[in-house]
Amino acid sequence: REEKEIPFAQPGSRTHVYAITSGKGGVGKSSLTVNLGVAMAGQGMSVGIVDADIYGHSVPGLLGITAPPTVVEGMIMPPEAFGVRAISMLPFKPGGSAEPVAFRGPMLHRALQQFLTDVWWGDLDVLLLDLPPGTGDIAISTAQLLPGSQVVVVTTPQTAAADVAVRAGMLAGQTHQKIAGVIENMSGFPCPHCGEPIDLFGIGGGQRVAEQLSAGLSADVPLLGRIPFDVRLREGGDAGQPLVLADPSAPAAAT
Amino acid sequence: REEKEIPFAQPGSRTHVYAITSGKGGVGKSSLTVNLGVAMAGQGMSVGIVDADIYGHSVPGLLGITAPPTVVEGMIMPPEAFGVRAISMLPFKPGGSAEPVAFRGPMLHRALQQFLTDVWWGDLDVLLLDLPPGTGDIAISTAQLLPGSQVVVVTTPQTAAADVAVRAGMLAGQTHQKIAGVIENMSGFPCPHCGEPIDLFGIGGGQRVAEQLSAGLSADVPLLGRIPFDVRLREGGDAGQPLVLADPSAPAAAT
Ligand SMILES: Nc1ncnc2c1ncn2[C@@H]1O[C@H](COP(=O)(O)OP(=O)(O)O)[C@@H](O)[C@H]1O
Ligand SMILES: Nc1ncnc2c1ncn2[C@@H]1O[C@H](COP(=O)(O)OP(=O)(O)O)[C@@H](O)[C@H]1O
Ligand SMILES: [Zn+2]
Repeated sequence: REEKEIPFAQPGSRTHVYAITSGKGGVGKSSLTVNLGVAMAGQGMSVGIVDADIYGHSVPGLLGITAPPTVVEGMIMPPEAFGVRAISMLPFKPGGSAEPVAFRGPMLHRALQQFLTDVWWGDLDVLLLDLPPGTGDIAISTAQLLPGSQVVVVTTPQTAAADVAVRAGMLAGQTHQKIAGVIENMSGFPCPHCGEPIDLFGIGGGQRVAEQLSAGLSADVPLLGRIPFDVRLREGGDAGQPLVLADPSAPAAAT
Repeated sequence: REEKEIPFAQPGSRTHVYAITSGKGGVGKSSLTVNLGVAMAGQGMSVGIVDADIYGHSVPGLLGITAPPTVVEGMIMPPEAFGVRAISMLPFKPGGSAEPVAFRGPMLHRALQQFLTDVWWGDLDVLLLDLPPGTGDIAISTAQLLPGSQVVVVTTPQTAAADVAVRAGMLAGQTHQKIAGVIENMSGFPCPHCGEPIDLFGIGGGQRVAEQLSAGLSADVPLLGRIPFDVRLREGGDAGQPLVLADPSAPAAAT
């Protein structure tokens, strides 16, 4: 069948597209993608999220979305919560024994393409894609389908997390994508008793990734922000009630 | 084909079998299973681990195991690391786009059965099964194939985690399994500056689960131990170098 165009890949598109990546799971990439989207929507932007993290696919849960998308006249209508429209490649958390589902490269590419052509997103200011951790088919398909998309790399302060985050970010060199920047998550926070910084997950990972990607890609890759460890972020995520904490620099800088 | 016997389900078996469960992902159940196994092996016990957590399957990585099992005369030889023999239903982390794989109930049951009949475990003092979070086919199959297995419930101190952990533990009432006890993970730790307790993940979840399961099952379900949040546990896990911290009460109590 004739191939539909992807609105966000057209020259005139004013939608800023960001592909959120990480080196490994558990650094808070999905939570951050959702909270960033909700923060931007809170600032009046029209925001969409594609959950392409087929291993984690936690975006609907993080937004409290339980209903599947509806289809109207051949277009998929994305569910909306907290001002953000979100579509997931696996709309529900694995519940029965029939999950997880077998995915193969070309199928992933077509599924991603469909989410970009057959979903009624409306006029978006920002489209965020929650990618799987690491470097894989989905990251490459994203670059092919959305060449103007910018990469955001998420890491924790730990050196080990930073090193794999650098590898994930270096893919942008091969896909000719710009890296919008690095976000360090689960950074230190002040002790509630004595006020001294508690660095649970080491120090300096974010800066390390920004420096190594800047060097490796001969580009200026900034550290966009540092989000402290805060159990309220986890509780909000568990309850499907995204929490926007004070990291205004990240959305502002990212746009 | 004629059905082989499961050595651990035989009346004379002296292998203590524990099924490690949780209410939701991310509470440290797999890390704990591995560290518990390594601790017991360190005390001179012969220990085996079945990684039945098809959603997480992190056991091989946590033990630094990269080689697949070998097959000798129709028996699967489990890889060994840190004194523990471990077999995984998905031996490698999803790398290519062909993962994750479709699993269905009866197939899961047969796969689990095969790991109990066709693996050359040797004479085990302890067999640990890392179950998927929640209540599902694998938990039920475990109870059917290993009726003598005892359940260990892992939670964090948070009430939300505790509540879903109670639900997972209550399954033991229907499967007629004994609950060996509850382990609270990511408990408070002293501030490195002022020594006051930092409770990142709330307080009291472990005790709450033990009390509610004791009431719900009319049984004495003890809180076996509390493992503090310690970033060295996470770093050890990431490096495939399991760390045994001071929680001697848990293995001792569990056996
Ligand atoms: N800044 C933070 N402080 C505390 N917990 C966090 C923070 N960011 C994320 N989390 C928690 O860490 C866990 C992993 O986050 P998740 O977004 O699923 O990671 P990833 O997508 O990288 O696998 C979740 O329980 C989440 O709520
Ligand atoms: N006591 C602890 N202190 C600090 N980090 C922990 C602790 N227990 C587990 N972790 C970390 O928490 C994350 C989730 O653990 P994991 O064992 O994968 O959880 P689950 O099997 O419940 O999904 C891992 O990064 C692990 O290293
Ligand atoms: Zn302090």
